[in-house]
Amino acid sequence: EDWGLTTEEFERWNRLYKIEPGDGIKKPIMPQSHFETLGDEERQTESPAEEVHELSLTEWRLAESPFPDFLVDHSDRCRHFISIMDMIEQMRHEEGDCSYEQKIQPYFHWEDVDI
Amino acid sequence: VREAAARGSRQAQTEDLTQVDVEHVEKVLPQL
Amino acid sequence: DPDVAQRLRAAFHYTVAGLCEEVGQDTGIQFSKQAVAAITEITFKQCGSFAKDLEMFAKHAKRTTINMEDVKLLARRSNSLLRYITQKSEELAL
Repeated sequence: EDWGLTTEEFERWNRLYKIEPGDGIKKPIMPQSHFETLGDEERQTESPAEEVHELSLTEWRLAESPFPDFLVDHSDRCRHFISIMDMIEQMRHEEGDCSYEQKIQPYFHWEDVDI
Repeated sequence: VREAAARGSRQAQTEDLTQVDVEHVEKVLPQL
Repeated sequence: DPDVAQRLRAAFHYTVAGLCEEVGQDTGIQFSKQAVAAITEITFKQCGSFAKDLEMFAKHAKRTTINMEDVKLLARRSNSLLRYITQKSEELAL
């Protein structure tokens, strides 16, 4: 009936799940992202005394194919990311000529581009 | 496009390189 | 029409290459062809995603025309981007 935890629920959370300083558990945080091209006022600074574990977005990337899902399938954004990673993997060993460019070149028309 | 190019440039510069390669785009892709 | 899509992609690719060159001139850094191709594909697909979102926003507001408010909604997740888009919107309105 109420969004807040009951006393019993709070006690359980406090006992089992709450991370306290000195527990030896680092708080997981996402890496900060900021715009290069816009003045960005969104930088947040963690207190230097706080133990944090910055999660890596790149360390575990094996993204050529989607991992198994359960009840919720992968989003368009996820599939987009996977397809780009796949493309990068295929281009990684190219030197000089670019296969993407060669494939797209026949479709280029000057009249399509606003000079 | 400009943001992707700028972040790729930044990544290449961090590695003391004068060319943005596809690996640099890959590294900035998740946050982008 | 897949050919139209590929023509669009080719024009997009050309424009992206030009923009990368501009950024490169400012930073003294070059872009490999593969890097340009990757940025092209990232942003081309993202535009497709934007288009779907914009259509949904307009439909939700029971409009058949996408307007500036829909574009601002796209930028809602970043304060700096939203501020930039809003500023551009005001400039255009003037």
